[in-house]
Amino acid sequence: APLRSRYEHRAHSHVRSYLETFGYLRKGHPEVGNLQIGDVQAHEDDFKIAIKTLQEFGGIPVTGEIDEATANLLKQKRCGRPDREIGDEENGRRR
Amino acid sequence: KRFAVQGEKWKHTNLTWSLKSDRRPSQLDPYATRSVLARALDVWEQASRLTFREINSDDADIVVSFAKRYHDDAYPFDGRGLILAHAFFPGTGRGGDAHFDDDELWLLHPKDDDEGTSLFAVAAHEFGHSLGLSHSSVKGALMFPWYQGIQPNFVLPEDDRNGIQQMYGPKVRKPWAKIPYYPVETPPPTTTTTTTTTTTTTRRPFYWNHHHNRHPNHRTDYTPFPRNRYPTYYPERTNPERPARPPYYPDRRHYNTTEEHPRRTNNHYPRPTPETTTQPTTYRPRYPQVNTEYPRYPRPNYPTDPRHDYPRRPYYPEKTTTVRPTPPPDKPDTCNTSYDAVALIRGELFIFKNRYHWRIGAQGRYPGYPMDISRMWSGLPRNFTHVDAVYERPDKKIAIFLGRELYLFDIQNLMPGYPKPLSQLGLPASLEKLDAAMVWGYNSKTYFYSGSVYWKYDEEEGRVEPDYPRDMSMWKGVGYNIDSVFRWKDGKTYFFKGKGFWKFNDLQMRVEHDKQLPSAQFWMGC
Repeated sequence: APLRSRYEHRAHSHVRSYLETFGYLRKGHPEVGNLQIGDVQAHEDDFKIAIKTLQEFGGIPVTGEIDEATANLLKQKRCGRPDREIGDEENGRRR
Repeated sequence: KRFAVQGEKWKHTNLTWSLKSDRRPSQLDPYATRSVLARALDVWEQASRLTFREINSDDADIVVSFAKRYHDDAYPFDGRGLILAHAFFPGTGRGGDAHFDDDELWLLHPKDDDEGTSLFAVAAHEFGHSLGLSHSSVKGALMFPWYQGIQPNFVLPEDDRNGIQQMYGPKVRKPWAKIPYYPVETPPPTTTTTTTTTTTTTRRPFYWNHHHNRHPNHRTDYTPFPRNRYPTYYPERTNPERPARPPYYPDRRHYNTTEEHPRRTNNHYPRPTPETTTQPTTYRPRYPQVNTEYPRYPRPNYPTDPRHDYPRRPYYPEKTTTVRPTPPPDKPDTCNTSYDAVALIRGELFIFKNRYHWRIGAQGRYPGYPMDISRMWSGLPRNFTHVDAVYERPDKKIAIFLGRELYLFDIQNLMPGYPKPLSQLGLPASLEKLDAAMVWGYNSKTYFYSGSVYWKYDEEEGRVEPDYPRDMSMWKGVGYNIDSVFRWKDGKTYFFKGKGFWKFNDLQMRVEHDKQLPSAQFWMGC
């Protein structure tokens, strides 16, 4: 897969930690190095889905990309509680 | 419906909260902070059955603390950055607690151009989590995750109200007056007075209250149906003093006997028939004719509260000429009097008027009251006419203010060294008397009221605090020269003046409802 630029990789990891902190992505992703091709694809899909969910929750256009509206949303002050308690869907806990 | 009910909720609705003593905000005044936090909780209290009471203990249900960076939980703060605060869902231990980032710039009274974050807005949001609500994706909802500031006249948005009411139910408004109160006409009592000590028995005033304390549309007979489509029919009134009643339904036929209309059983009075309507019908009171066909009053087989609107036997004036000695002239009428003092003593309500007092416990008014005050507190002077103020001190002693003196009782015994002049408490020597005294539930401090000013009294020192007196306008809506004030078991404050009272909102520092409520119905169970 094409290597990411250092800056892009850092921004990506910043967004990723934001998504993990607020429950959009599962914490503790495996190292990219030993991912299989299929896993990398699924990995990307998860990330894109997480971005879309965040955009929908935040009431901004859902694009799946880290566009300007999303970048602004990521900078806005907020509550420290996760938006989504990971595992709700699996164990069907009442939302 | 976009609110998110998380799952856990409190099993009880009378929640306690406290500001953690060792984790106070470093840049804010703790007193003002507590006031803002209390207002934030009040947002949820006004929308649900929940009630919040501040206590001075870290065992409260909701413990609020201000901390920086890592602070003994899995969610460290990020300095003056993204995260403002977080809170835990209901539960034991730290369940319900709310943590605020002390590095943030908190504002107690934010203005539009202020840089900083409204503590009230964030606290109201975090207390939503403490009550069991998760984030909502509705923009404008209080539980929206991102900080949105807050309007000065903030009202809880619909989405959040639905969420909290789904968990704890809507607020129950007290039905203050279920039975509309009708002014009744009472002819002047025909009493022949002799000497002042004993007067001859007076016939109880003859009430012309046709509704027997009931709504005019309330049917007295129990013919099950059809419920008549029109409200109860009033006879033509030709009584000059009485204003005419609203117009009656023109198409109603006049039945002068029940034979024509067998189902009608509440034929209480001779209806005017065409031949009689020429001359004005004599104004006759309506005597309810007992309807023998149906069980007139299904007797509830459980103790009923006299204040509720249960069917009661109608009042037969001729049957109640019981011989009853007229009470001595200054004995107050329980259901029609103002109060000199009101106090909660050992969990029971004591109401004082003239030389008498009532005692109201969990079962309601004790029989045999009003009773002479000196029967209970014999240490009072023989010739006193009334007490000015009474309150139970935090050390359970009973303080009774009489004119310029304070009488302190340990239950019924006058304490040695009393009575004391008010000046020894630090009150001005020119002060004639106090109007009221209480221990305020909001901060457990003692307050004295007189005329248009009030003092805060330090129980430890035994003197009023230096920068007092202050103007009574601080207690918005109450006015000057009150009769009494006390804190009821619900922790709320009640001010009395004349024959009515106000319930006081300690957080907003104003009366809950501008109009006074009648004391007799609410406190005496009249």
